[in-house]
Amino acid sequence: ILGGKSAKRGNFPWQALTNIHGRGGGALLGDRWILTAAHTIFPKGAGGNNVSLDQLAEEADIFLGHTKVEELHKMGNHPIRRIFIHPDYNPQDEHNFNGDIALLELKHAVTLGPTVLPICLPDTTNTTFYMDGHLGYVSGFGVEKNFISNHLKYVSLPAVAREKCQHWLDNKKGDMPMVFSENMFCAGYPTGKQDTCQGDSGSVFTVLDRGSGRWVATGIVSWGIGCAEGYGFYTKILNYVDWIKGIVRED
Amino acid sequence: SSPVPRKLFGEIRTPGYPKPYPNNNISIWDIRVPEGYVVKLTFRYFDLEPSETCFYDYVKIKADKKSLGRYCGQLGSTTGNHPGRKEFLSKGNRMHLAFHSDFSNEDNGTVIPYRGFLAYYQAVDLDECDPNNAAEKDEGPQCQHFCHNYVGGYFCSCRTGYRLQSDHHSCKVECSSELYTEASGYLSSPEYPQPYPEDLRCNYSIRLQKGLSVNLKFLEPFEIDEHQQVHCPYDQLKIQVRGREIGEYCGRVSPGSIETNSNEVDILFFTDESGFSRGWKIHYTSEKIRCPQPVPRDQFTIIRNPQPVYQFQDYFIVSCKTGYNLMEGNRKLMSFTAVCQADGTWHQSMPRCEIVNCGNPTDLTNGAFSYVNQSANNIYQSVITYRCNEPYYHIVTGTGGDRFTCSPEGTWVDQDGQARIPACLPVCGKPVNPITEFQR
Repeated sequence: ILGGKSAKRGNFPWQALTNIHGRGGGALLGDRWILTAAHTIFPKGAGGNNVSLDQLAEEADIFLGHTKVEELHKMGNHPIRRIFIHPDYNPQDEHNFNGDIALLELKHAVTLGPTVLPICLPDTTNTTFYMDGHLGYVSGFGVEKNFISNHLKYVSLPAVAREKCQHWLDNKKGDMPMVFSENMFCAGYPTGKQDTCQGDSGSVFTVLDRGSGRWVATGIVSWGIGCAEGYGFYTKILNYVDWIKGIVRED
Repeated sequence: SSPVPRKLFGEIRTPGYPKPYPNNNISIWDIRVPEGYVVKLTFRYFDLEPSETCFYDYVKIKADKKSLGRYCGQLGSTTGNHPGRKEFLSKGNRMHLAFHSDFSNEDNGTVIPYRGFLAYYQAVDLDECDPNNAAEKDEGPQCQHFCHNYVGGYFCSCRTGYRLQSDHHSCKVECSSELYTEASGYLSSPEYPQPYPEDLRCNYSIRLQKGLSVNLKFLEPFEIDEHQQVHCPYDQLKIQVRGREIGEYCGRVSPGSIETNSNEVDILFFTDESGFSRGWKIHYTSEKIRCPQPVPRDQFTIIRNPQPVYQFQDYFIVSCKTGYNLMEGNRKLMSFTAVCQADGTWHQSMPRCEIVNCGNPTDLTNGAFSYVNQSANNIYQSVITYRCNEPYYHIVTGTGGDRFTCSPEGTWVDQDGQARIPACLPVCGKPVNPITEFQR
């Protein structure tokens, strides 16, 4: 997290620290699911994507319940039973992060408390969260000032209108033809110093629904061009609510 | 003198008959027929010298040590004693004839040839039962009770309840092993209501099938010799039930009615050598033996369709009020039936009803339960409420709510009767310590 603040315990109780192919983040859903980005499990262009999901589940580390990495490690990891990758995600296509969403099922349900609480999913009829300027908060253990953070950070970023995102991207297209699909949104500032960065992937972009008083996950940290050099791009959770519920409820 | 062989019939004739009998003749005949018969003698032909008082010639007939007469003469003669068609009957089985002729049969110098007699005798059955035929006048009846004559003899028998003794004549009361097996009947002391005999050792046994109870009812009059100070020293009436004596009676006050509760009853009657009491009579009846009225052990026990009386082969069914279980010891019963046995006891003893216990309620993951009722126990109608560990979880219940009651079936159920407990589901998006921005 660049240009953010240190989170206090209980500020983002859904925040998960993952270590699958390096540092990543995730968010607790219910009491035994972790929502994260698919590319934290199958990185783009990685040659080792021949490993099975079962083996990945066996080797992945998930931590919950603290804002300090060291304390998180001390509290012990939460083993994974299964991994669900969205079928639209293509790890071979380095320029297209469409479908960058995954679910991790924990072997054991976690006991909720002040420092471990789930995030809500958005109501599929409500699209206001993605309107231009709607503020949200992103937390993560990712890079800050060139150093990977040992403390949970957060930053407040506005959602950006699709046209602005596309326009900004088009200007950058010459170098890297990245795909901005309808299953994504962007947030942040075109020239601002506040952004998410490497190591934040999989963490969720959350907004406060003032009507219900609940925090809702609207996006997943997915990709960007550099860090704090423009907008960041996030998986649009609203488009995957049915997929998520289908998996979670079936279990 | 010639004994006549013991035949059933025969003839007696004067010497030389039908030729005139000789003078100076004495002929004797002893007629004897078999025992059980008497002799009947008739003269077929009689022609003896007539004389006053049969002084000259005569035949003398004797039987049973008595003279049956002295006879002589001719039919139609003015003197003498012609027997005519007379039948001479002995009382015993013997008859003695003696014929005597004097030295001549002349009448005014003329010899008259008297031809003598021809007599027939036959054995006639003696009716020994006819008291008129008693050999001795002071003899009593041939039989004490009943006399049965037959040709050539007789035999005695006795009234019911008496036994012919070894003398074949006297009867003695037989009451030592009287058996009654009918459902009801009468029994009494011998000769009742006439005074009972002495020296009795009577035993009347009533034996009915199992499950029946004998009831005794004494009728009037009731008289058994007694003593004012000593209990029944002379004659005693004892009643035994299954070998156990339940009473000894005498005097003039009837014992009334006795319910024995047994199918085996013995009535013993002993008398001494004297007394003139009229005895007793009993009308016995029987009914199915009764069992004690079933009594619940507690206030939660229900006896279905209770009857005023329970008898052999009757049964009753027991259940418990709602919320209670039938228990026998530590064992729970699905049902209970008791049957009245032949001995008047129930084949099973009454169970008890114990309140249903639902046991500890199921623990709620990420939640807890608490008792609504003060007693905080798990018995029937206890109520608990489930709740979740708020604010991290919220409770999700069925339509029956979060209150569970201990049901009569022994399970905790909600208000819809469902046993499924609620669930505690995570509350999302409600951090206890959300971020707060200050500087603007």
